[in-house]
Amino acid sequence: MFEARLTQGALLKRLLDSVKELVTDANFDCSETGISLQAMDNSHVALVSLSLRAEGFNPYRCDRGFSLGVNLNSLNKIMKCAGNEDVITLKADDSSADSLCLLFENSSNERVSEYELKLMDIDQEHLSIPETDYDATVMMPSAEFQRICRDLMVVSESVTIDVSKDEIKFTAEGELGTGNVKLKPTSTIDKPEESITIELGQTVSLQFSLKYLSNFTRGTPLSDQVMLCLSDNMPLLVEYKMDIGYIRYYLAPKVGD
Amino acid sequence: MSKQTKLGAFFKPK
Repeated sequence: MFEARLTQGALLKRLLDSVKELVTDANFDCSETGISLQAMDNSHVALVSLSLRAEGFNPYRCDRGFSLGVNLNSLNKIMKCAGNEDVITLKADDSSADSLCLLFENSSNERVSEYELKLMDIDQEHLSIPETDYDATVMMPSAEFQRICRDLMVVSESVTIDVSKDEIKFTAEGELGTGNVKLKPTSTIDKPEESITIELGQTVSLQFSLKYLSNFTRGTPLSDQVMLCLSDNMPLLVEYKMDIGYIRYYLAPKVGD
Repeated sequence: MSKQTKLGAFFKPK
């Protein structure tokens, strides 16, 4: 038997909203430690890795590890039927899971709705993501990163990210001209969510597709801060951390010029 | 013109 009850149902709605554009079908791997998902987009340029710890659900029950093959589009449609304040419970019979039951209860428990999502067999290979000691790790307000991606997209579909000890610089060059945004580390003690920090092993400069980065910023509502990890000739890691776990996006770099 | 790489060049299947 699998059962996972999340009092903050809105979190699940936002999580699904943050992956729906990138991935169409995915396996939710359920185990006693929690729920995880790893999936690449169709072009194998970007990968999303989601992890929700069992402790974040109450109750959480998963008698044996199994996978729920989900069409994220369909799941999103059903999630739209949940209120932002609803408690959401996921249930499945882990021996012959051919459907996922979703229960939405409003706070006063007067309104309970139940949906069954048909599951699919998804044969998806998992990639092993090497532990990387990144050249640069940048923490910044997630809204700031979202704005930079949106603003620089008016100039070009690519952005070069340069990180040095005391600056992260985003540069875009296109037909209409160029644009760049430079951020310096700040440490606002009273408002940690607005701080910008740079941990630097060595300077790094990489180019990425802004289309994908903008897509990743759908994770902005999940966390006040976003972490960017860069290493020369390695995919970028963009992470939004939550109490219950994290959502990580990896993006392969653009090379040559 | 810069070229987009693929994740398969960096992450190997398990």
